[in-house]
Amino acid sequence: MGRIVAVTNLKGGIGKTTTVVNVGAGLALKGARVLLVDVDAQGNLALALGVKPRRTLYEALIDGARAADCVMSARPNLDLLAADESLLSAQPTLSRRPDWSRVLDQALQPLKRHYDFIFVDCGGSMTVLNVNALMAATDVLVPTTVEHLSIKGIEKLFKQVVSLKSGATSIRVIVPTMFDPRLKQSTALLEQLQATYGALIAPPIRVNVRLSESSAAGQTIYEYDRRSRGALDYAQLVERLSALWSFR
Amino acid sequence: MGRIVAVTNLKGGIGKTTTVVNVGAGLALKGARVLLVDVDAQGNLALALGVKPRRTLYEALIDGARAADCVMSARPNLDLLAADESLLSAQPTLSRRPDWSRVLDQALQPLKRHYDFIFVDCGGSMTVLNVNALMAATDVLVPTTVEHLSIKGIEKLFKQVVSLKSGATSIRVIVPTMFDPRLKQSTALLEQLQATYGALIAPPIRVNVRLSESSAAGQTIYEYDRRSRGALDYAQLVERLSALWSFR
Ligand SMILES: Nc1ncnc2c1ncn2[C@@H]1O[C@H](COP(=O)(O)OP(=O)(O)OP(=O)(O)O)[C@@H](O)[C@H]1O
Ligand SMILES: Nc1ncnc2c1ncn2[C@@H]1O[C@H](COP(=O)(O)OP(=O)(O)OP(=O)(O)O)[C@@H](O)[C@H]1O
Ligand SMILES: [Mg+2]
Ligand SMILES: [Mg+2]
Repeated sequence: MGRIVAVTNLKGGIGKTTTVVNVGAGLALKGARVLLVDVDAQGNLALALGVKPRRTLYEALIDGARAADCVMSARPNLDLLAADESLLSAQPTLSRRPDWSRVLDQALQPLKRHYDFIFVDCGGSMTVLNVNALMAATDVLVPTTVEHLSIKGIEKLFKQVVSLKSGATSIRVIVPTMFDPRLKQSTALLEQLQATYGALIAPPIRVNVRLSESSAAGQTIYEYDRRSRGALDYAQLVERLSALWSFR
Repeated sequence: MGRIVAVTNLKGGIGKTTTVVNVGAGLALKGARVLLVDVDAQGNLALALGVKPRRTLYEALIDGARAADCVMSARPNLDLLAADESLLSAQPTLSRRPDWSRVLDQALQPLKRHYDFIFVDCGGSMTVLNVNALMAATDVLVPTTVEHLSIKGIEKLFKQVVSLKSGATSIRVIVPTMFDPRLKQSTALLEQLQATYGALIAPPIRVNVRLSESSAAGQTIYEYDRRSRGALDYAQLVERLSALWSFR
């Protein structure tokens, strides 16, 4: 019940939002009750799901609204607590509070019993809200492209998680994304990742333009093109995570 | 003299670091005195240039060291004020200062007269330091991939710049990156960008795996593969920017 999964990597543009949407939607299709929370002021979760939220996380964190009142239904079994650019001005305000790194955790606690999974979509850099997401998380899922700079980003994230949560055991899975088996650099780097992190490495999500098209269309990959490589790869990841988190 | 150019876009992974390295290095090869400043705690500028900095921006902003003492020479005419993960812990500390959005500007002022250009590499999200970069900037350069979510990110960035700098005139150029003319979605979106932003849109940087390889190798694209598409496209961008900023 109420597992809070932070989906994060210091590196930008490596598939965090795409993973939150398609893992969350995949679990919801299996009957799990899922909440997606966006802590990135770009507010890409709402765009990628094709919905227009009336209320956002800003109201729950800054204006004192109940988080439950800011949640909207995005799909059956799939709720969304969205973000927008108002969150940009929240960061300096939040960091002046003595409990600045626990604000999100406090807002999400009352929601935990209504959901099987709460996924938090983090932005690129380590903002005040990304620290909040890590503090609230019971589990951390790390997407990464199979490239030099992204892999370096993982090492730094581990250090960060260790210093925030006195240990890195909450990092449960590393998901290689946008994997292109035709590039010899990619195949070599994937083997390096598997050698370094062993069983933490999930099977890669292959590069697939249908994933980019689906987010532009505001649909999950299952709605946009059920038979695409992207849909097959994310469905396989959902199965692996269901087993990891003992869901059905 | 001393133009401060923030290279930023709320969207992650769209070529900010690659643009800072190859525009900075291109201008340095033309004889400009260039400083690159990294405000992203990933510290990817140093990695992409293949150098190991002894001191970082953290010391100049938090420990009170003179910024000039934290600068290292990366190439002829090309200096670097690097970042590392210590910058992660700086954000909450900085935001408690009353002048929190001007800290970088104050640190860079004494350096302005030694350089023709100072490029600031921003991280993905709108962190305290990204706000600092925008406040210090005389000019803003916005890289963007030719994709739906990145283009949406530009609209939000404009709003942000307008609210921080009472107007968006400092946004001088938008650089389409990773452009793949074979994808029909890309060509259509590029035309949409040109229709919306007109002369602000520079000719696109085409997708070119040599750019990814060069950053993994710690080299500029001119050092790694002078005849590649990436080198030609960035050299052309450097020419356009030299004309825009009346340099030689
Ligand atoms: N496996 C894939 N194959 C092809 N394109 C993909 C894949 N996964 C994601 N994309 C596309 O790559 C771009 C970046 O993905 P996404 O926005 O999910 O990354 P992000 O890590 O959330 O970025 P940010 O750092 O800005 O939050 C998007 O246009 C997305 O549609
Ligand atoms: N034109 C291009 N063609 C192919 N690959 C590219 C191109 N430009 C950049 N890349 C690669 O894409 C990845 C992302 O680029 P880069 O790190 O410069 O983006 P960024 O916007 O700085 O990311 P972040 O948000 O993490 O700071 C890198 O591996 C880089 O080498
Ligand atoms: Mg995202
Ligand atoms: Mg970067």
